[in-house]
Amino acid sequence: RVLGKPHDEL
Amino acid sequence: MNVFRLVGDLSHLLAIIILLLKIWKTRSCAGVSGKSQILFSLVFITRYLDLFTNFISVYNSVMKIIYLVTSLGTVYLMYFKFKATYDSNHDTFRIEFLVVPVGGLSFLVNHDFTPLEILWTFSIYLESVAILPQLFMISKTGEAETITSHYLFALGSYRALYIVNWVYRYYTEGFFDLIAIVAGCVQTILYCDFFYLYITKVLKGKQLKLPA
Repeated sequence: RVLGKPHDEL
Repeated sequence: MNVFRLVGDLSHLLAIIILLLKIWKTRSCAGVSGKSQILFSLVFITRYLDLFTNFISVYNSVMKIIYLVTSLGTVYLMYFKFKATYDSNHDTFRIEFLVVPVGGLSFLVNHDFTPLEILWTFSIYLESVAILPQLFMISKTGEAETITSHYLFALGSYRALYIVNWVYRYYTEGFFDLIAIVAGCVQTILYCDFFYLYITKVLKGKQLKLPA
């Protein structure tokens, strides 16, 4: 599951 | 934020600065693939469209702006200011063979079928193959300037460090983004033979020459 939306990485 | 991602970002920034300084100081972009630089600019533009709509942190916004400005600045130096030194005869990789499949894949495999998410996915997939024109150019010329090999080492290390960051985040936050992870692994694998040459040759003071 993708957490941490929105994308917080560069 | 964790130390792996921070060092990764700094390694990425270092790579971009090394290249910009090499072109600016030597007033030459010999041995550098302009096509890869165009692809990197496209990667940043499509990835950072949410720069003004989605604030994460000061660090995040500042780095996005730096990446955008420096990558576009590099393209400007290569195709305008120092155009005469651009080696178009060796920079012949057909980037449409990268952009079209990556564009198609980003429509098929993504987290969310929305414009911003599809463009983010496109950017992730494109970044994983964006270095190919540069590696192809080096294989054609058979060698690379030492400064260019330092640039490539820093650039390749950044995504390798991001892989460590994803492992760390998985175990500490349960966070994982399969699209970024798979693309990041492909991207890092493409550097493997270069890493081998860099460590066995450049670090011993030899010129980076590919076996003919």
